[in-house]
Amino acid sequence: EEELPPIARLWLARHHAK
Amino acid sequence: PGMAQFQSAYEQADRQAKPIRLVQGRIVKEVDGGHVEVDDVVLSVEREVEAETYALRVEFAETDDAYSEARLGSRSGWMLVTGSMERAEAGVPFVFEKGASRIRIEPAYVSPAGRLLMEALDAWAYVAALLATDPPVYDDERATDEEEAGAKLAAARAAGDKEKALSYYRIWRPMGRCSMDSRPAQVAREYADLCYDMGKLGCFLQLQLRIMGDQFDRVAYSSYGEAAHATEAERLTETGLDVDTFLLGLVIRFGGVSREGELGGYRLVRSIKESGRAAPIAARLAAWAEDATLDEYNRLTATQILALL
Repeated sequence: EEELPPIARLWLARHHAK
Repeated sequence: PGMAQFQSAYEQADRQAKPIRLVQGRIVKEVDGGHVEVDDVVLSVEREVEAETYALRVEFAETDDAYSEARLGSRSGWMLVTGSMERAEAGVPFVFEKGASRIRIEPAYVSPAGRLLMEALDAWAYVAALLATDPPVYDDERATDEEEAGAKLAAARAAGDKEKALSYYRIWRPMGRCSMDSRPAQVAREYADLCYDMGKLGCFLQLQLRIMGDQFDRVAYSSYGEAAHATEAERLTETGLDVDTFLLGLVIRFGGVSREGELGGYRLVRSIKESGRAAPIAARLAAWAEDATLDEYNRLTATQILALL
C-alpha cells in the first residue's frame, strides 16, 4: 500500500474500514 | 480489424486524450438554489470531448452521508470560470459554472497532470478500435410499437433474412418490466449472436458490453436485478481477441476522447471474474496500481477494481 498514490491509499483505507 | 485501424485509434488517443484529474478538498455547491458545503471530498475532473467543458464526479467522501450530500445530479457541461486545470495546485480554488449553478472546490491536494502511459493508451485504443469496426448498434429512433417490431423481427428471422432482421434489431429495444426482467438482455444476446454469425465483430462486442454492463432500459432499477443478470463475459474468449488486454482496456479512462459502451465498476469486476481471466488480470492491475508513470486516476481505478476482485 506504500507504493500507492495518496488518494488510492485513502480510498483503500476507507474501503477496508467498511 | 487490420493493423492500420489499431494504429489510427492509438494515434487519435495519443493526440486527444488527457488524464482525468483527482482533486481532494472542500466542495461548496450552489445548485438549484441550494447551498451545500462538504469537507474532504474526492472529485474527478474530466475534460469533455471536443468541448471546453468538464465532467465533474464525486468519487468518494468521508462517509456515505457526506457522499450523498456532495454528489452531483448533473455531471457534465461544467465551465471552469476561475482557475486552470493545467496549473492546478493545492490551496488555489477552482470555480465551475453551468447556467445558474456554481461549484467551488478548495483543493488540499490535486493529482499531477503527468504524461499518459503508452501501455495504458494502447489498452484503451485496443478496445476503441475493436468497438469502432461497426457503427453504433442502435438507431436514435426506436420502434413505436414494440409488439409489432418484435413480430416483424421474428418473421425476418424465420425467413432467414439476416439483413432485414438486423434492421429491426437496430430499432427494437424492449423495455424491461422490472429490475429482474432478463428479456432486454436476451434480445441483445440474440442480436449479438446474429452479428457474430455475420462476422460483425464490432457489433457483437458493443452488445456484449451492454450485456456485461447490464445497460438496458427498464421501468425499475435495483441492485438485486444487477446482481441477478449474468455478464456472459466468457463469450469474449471465443472471438479470438486478447481478452486480458480488452478487459484491462475497459478499466482505463481518459478525458478528451470517447468510446462506445463504458461499464460501471461492479459489473466490470464481475465480468473479469466470469471471463475466467481474473488471476492474470489482477496481476497486471497490481502492477498498474503501483506504477508511478501511470496517471493517478487510473491508478485509483486499478486499486478499486483489484480490491473488489
